[in-house]
Amino acid sequence: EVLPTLDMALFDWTDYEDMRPEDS
Amino acid sequence: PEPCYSESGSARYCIPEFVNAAFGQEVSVSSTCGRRSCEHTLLTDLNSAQNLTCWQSEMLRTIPFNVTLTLSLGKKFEITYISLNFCSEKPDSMAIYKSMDYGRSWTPFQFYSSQCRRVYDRLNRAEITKLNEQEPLCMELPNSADTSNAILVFSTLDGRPSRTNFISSPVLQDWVTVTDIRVTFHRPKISRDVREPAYFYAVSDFQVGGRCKCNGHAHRCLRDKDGKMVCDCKHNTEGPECDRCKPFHYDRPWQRATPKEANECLPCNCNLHARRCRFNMELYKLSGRKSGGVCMNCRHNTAGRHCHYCKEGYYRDMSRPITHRKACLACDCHPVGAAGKTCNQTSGQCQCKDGVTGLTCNRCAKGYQQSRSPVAPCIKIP
Repeated sequence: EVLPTLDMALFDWTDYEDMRPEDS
Repeated sequence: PEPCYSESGSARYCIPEFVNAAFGQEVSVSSTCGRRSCEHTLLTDLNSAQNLTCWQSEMLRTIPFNVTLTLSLGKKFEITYISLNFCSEKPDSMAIYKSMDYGRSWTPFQFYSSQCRRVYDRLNRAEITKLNEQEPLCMELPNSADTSNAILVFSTLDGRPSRTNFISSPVLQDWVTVTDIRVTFHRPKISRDVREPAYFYAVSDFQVGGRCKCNGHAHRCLRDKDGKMVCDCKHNTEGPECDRCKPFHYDRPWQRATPKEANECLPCNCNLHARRCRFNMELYKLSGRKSGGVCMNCRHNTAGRHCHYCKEGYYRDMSRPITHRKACLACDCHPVGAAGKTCNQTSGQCQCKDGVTGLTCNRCAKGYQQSRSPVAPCIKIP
């Protein structure tokens, strides 16, 4: 079984803007 | 055949041939009877018994009777003898000095006098022991009734205890090393029967027997592009006397070669990832005196004293040899799934957050699902 890769678009960066990678 | 290497290519002790180092060299003199600018080549030209050519000082009528001959070899030599062939009667007192720094400083090599104590403040034929092997001796000049055979030979190692073990005697190796030789005639044989005495010194041949000093790492000396004499260094050595290791050949300290051991300089092992290295004595001792080279500025994302592992943030691609330019690959840890940017340097496994899996931590583990929180990207399925 191939597990799906993490979808960056699903993450909510509201409280973690300082942690957000540049390309997400 | 290459004298510094065996047929199988391994390094071996080699030395330049034994020569008369003075032959053809200029001698500067403090006194001469004839032309002032003849460079006194008659002293160091071919010495033929059928055609003796002599340098002669001017006539010396009053004290001091000092006359000096200075010979520059232009390079360090290890010399075995110095010989002077007199055209006149031998002097009463004379000294031989040597320089190891191209004439900047001088040390006495040997004294000759009928009165060692009075003229040179030295004991006549003092004893040379292992403790004073670099001590110049003073002795009477050997008498010779026949002036046509008035040769004086100073053997540099004669009477010195370590001469039979020269190869392993740094003291004697130093003792016989010269760049320049100075002979000073201090006193002629004074004749009391002559009413108006006048003296002169005359020499037909000045020889210096020895070998160009290359510390066992060259079989010949050559002139460099500036005309300076230098050793044709082998065994990964360089310098005028092959007296240091070539760059990047610092895996063990420089040593003089011996007939038993060539002691060639060895390259550092940097797995093709560095161009420079340095020697570390502590590491050399710790390795049992085998390897002390430390690579500098490892490239291609490698690290370590031999550039033999991957630097932080990179991991080893085991399908390639460590010498490959791409032997180290970036960890590529997922910016959210991984707890940091570094990975296991051999497997490439990033450190994953809870519930995250995969080499780069880019997937949720079985029984987990993606959340919206970048802090806990995978949560357990309820």
